[in-house]
Order: sequence, then structure tokens, then C-alpha cells
Amino acid sequence: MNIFRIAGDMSHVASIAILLLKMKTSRNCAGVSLKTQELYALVFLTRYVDLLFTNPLRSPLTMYNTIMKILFISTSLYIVYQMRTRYKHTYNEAADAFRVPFLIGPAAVAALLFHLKNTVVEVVWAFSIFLEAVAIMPQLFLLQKTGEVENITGHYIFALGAYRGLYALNWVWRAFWEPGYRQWLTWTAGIVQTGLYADFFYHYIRSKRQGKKLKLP
Amino acid sequence: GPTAAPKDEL
Repeated sequence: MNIFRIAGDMSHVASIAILLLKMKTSRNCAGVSLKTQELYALVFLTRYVDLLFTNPLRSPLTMYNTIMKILFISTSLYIVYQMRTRYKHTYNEAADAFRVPFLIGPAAVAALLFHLKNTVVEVVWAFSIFLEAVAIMPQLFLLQKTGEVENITGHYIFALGAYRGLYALNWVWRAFWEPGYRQWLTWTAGIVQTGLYADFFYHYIRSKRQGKKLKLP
Repeated sequence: GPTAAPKDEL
């Protein structure tokens, strides 16, 4: 466990808290992509199948991971549930039009082609890695369609992007300090994912420096 | 083939 990993995880948790807070205080989910949130729920459910056969008491790290996994699964399901019920009338359904099968299909094919072991759990795990890399796309698509980005939605995506960037630094750290630590599959997907935020980051930072509202061209 | 890395990240 290094500083980048912890900071990355905290940034991830912060992004979820920001999103929940935005919905609760403004009583709406305008600008939030339900499709992206459902993809994240699917990502966590397929990533953390190992919860079923891992003893959380094995080590402090296992305990930490178990708590975080349960937190990610439960909050993502909770967000989807809230968007589909309480905040349904504020959801930009027509604008949230990214076609999700175009993400799930290729992620499934990639997982069948590239996985670490020939077991169902490993293929499903690889699927979750590939799907996470692209799950933000409906959200970015929705913002681009809406044009102006609400402050808090901007913070949410920024925190989520920061999580990916910090994880990449964590990999660099580990590759340097832990002999034999190599994770090509995770690294490739993670770098693709971080890259998807590059354009958003550029506009986010520029809007902050100019003190203007964030607009995506 | 490649071995599955221990899943110690989230």
C-alpha cells in the first residue's frame, strides 16, 4: 500500500460522495448519466465476485479491500436505485443516449480474448476491467450534449479521473519497488481509461483558472 | 501462460 493507492481510493470514494451529495442537496440528477452509473454497478458486481470466497480476516489489506468492495457495490446500486425512483423525473433520459451495447459487447469480446486464467471468474474479472475503462463514456457524451456542466457534476468527474490518474502512479511505484510486479492487462485498460479524461481535465482546469462555468465544446 | 496476479487492488 503506497500513498498513491490510498489517495486514489479516497478520491474514488470522494467522487461517489460528491455525486450522492449533489443529488440529495439539489434533489435532482440532471446531468448525471444513469447509463454510466449502471455500468459502474455492473463493473463492481463482476469485479468483486471474489468476495464470495475470500476470508476478509486473512490480512489487514484483505479486510480493507473487502470493506471497500462492499462500499463500491452498495453505493453504486444505491445511486442507480435513487436515479430510477426518487430522481427519475429530473433525469435527462433523452440526452443520455449513448448506446451501451457498443461498450459491453467489445468489453466481453476483449475479456474472452485476454484473460489471465481459463476460469469463469477470471474472464468475468477481465470483463470488469475492460468495461470500467470505457464506462465513463455515456457520462462524457451526456455532458457534451448538454454543453454547460454544473459545478458539482464537474467535481464528480474530476475526482473520478483523479482516482484513475493516482492508480496509474501507484502502478509506477509498485513496478519500481516490487520485484516481479507486472499487470499488463490492468495497466493497458487503466491507461486507456485515464486517457478518456484528458479532454475533460483540460476544459475543467481551464474553466477553473478563468473562473468561468465549465463548458464542453 | 500468464498467471493471475493476486487481486490486491480494487
